Amino acid sequence: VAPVRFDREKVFRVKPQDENQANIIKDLAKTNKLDFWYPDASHHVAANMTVDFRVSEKESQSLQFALDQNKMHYEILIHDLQEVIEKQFDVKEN
Amino acid sequence: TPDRHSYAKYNTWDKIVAWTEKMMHKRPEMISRIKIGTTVEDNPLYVLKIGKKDERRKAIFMDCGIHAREWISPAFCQWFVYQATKTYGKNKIMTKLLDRMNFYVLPVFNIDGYIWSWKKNRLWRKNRSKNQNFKCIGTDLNRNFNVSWNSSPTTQSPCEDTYPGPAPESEKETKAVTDFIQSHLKSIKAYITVHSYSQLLLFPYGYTSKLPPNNEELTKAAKIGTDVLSTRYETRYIYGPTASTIYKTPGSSLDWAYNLGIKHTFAFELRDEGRFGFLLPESRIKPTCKETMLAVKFIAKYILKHTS
Repeated sequence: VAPVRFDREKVFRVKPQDENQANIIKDLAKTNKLDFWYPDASHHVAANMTVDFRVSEKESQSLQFALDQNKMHYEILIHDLQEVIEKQFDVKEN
Repeated sequence: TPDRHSYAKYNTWDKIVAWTEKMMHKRPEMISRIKIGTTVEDNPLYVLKIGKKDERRKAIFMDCGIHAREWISPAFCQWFVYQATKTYGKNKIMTKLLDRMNFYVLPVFNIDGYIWSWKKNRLWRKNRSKNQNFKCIGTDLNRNFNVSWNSSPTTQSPCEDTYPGPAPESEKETKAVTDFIQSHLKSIKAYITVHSYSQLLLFPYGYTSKLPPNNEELTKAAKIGTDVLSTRYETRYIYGPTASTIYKTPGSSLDWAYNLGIKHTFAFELRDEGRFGFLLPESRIKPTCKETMLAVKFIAKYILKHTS
């Protein structure tokens, strides 16, 4: 099994303002492969919670469209996950 | 040399094993290594006992790396062992602590998952056990403890990242830890489990919004712990009972240890708050470890003073 790469995968941060928006995120999790970073799983998502999740490049556009359409506030914490993975090793050998 | 262990870097499992051997040989009077079991893929689960030989003294059990992708967690446990042995006899608090109590440190709980996160999938979370009749691999070890196990039916599928396993303590790793803690219950007065990220200091309960009988005491200890932590770099931590501070989490090690009778159990969610998430750069390992050390030393001092 070759190591998984995360090229141009993104991490979104969304703050559902109410139960309706929280349910939208749960529904998006049913139709998209979202890896929840916070909370641990989609069923924990609730109103006024900070929600972080990873999504593939392919699904990120349709996801952004859905969030925009539902007027949900979001930010993209990480634009290219593979880049950040490689950059975490930023300490040279002693 | 590139393959040398470094406290300023993330270390592979092989380097960590070699490090445990080196520490044992370097400080045999203070460090011993106990094999408490093996993982699903037969890796050895090692606990390092830090302190004097006398097993009757008060002790604190601390585990790191229960979730594979949370790499800053094992880095902290390595740092803790290093600092404990390095500053004993020099730092007043650490000397007092190690003269009177022991620490049992499990540097990596979920070894198979940690290895997998290095070699195959950096964002892997669970262990690597196979699930009968399912393609999906792994159990969330922090949902596998026998406390309100699987009380949230939404995580039945082994493909879920929070899959609690087919039964409580179904996982070899969970069983090894619960057996060890139960067999040392007389001496273990506190349990600390280290995760990331979010900068939180949590205590029971996770499985219910009910407050523990000593909630006031745990709140006070957590408040001072986060205050002490922030003295180093002004890093802000939030503290409180898990269920009301974040969300309900059944089957966690924190609640299991508390219900077993260890009335001081804490979970750290280390840096950061999401800017890097699980991918905290190595350049932030040391400051994260240094500030967390202050909180853990405070908690240990508190336990020494306030437990019988």
